Amino acid sequence: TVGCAALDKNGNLAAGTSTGGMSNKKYNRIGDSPIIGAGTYANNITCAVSSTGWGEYFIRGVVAYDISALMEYKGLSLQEAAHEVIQNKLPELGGDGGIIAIDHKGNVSMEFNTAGMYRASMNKNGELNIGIYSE
Amino acid sequence: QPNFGIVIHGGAGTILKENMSDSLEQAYKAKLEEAIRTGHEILANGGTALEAVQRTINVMEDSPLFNSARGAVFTNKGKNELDASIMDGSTLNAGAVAGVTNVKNPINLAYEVMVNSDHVLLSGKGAEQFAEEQGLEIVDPEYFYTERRFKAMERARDRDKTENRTAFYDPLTKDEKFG
Repeated sequence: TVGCAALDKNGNLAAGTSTGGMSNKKYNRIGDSPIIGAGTYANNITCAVSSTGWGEYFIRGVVAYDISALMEYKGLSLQEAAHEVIQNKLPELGGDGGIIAIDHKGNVSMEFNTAGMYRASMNKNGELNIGIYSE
Repeated sequence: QPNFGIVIHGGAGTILKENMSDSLEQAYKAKLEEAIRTGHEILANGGTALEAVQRTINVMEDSPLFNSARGAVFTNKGKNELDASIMDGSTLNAGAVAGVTNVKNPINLAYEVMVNSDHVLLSGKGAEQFAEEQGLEIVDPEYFYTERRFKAMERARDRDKTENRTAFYDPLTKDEKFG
């Protein structure tokens, strides 16, 4: 799976996700990537999110929207919300994976509970951050 | 200067350093950098977040390194079925596609669903028909073939013959989930 979330100069957020799904899948199985609210979500008043991981659990957890909802209704920061969903809620459901997200202020989160996640971020100053493992 | 920024992922899972050669690691990092610089340049020049998201994902879709489009994993029947979605935070409009087999860049089709249809999610043959109607690039499904992903599917299919699995066995430990 690949995904991207962005904030433009007009303050607009967007998110997208694209995937081949799960290897050896049967029965036209579909994961979270094309499910709005699970694999992808964006809302200008909160954040934009793209998910990657074990899709069935991201669907059950409505993961991408859940992060936005925690920000909107409980006032959590993006990082607090992403940590709560990926490190606490998702493992309780039995799922694993991660998200990347950016909020309306330009704050970034790259949260995952697996051994690694291919990831990168870049801010308005051009500062680049690339990672793979959970170092 | 107005604030802007971009963040990407290329999948999560059992990514262990001991299983990664230095050259492959550098290849991943180089492609991640190429992708994010593509989107960053669009944003720096005043482009929209939606355009940045699409063009950035296109770079990763066109790379065989990642499980999307050209590097997609195979189904049990030896096919590639592609899914994608996109959402506009300014309008809460969204578009998505599932199970397409011949659209070169599925994220572009998700965008077309969002802006040029009354629907949110199209699937299978209907989604492919819509892609043609919107003038998106259609490719032979062979375009998505990579030997690495095909062999991974064959290994998984072989295990199917010897293991008694439930619907919710852990794909993380079975080499069948690539983010």
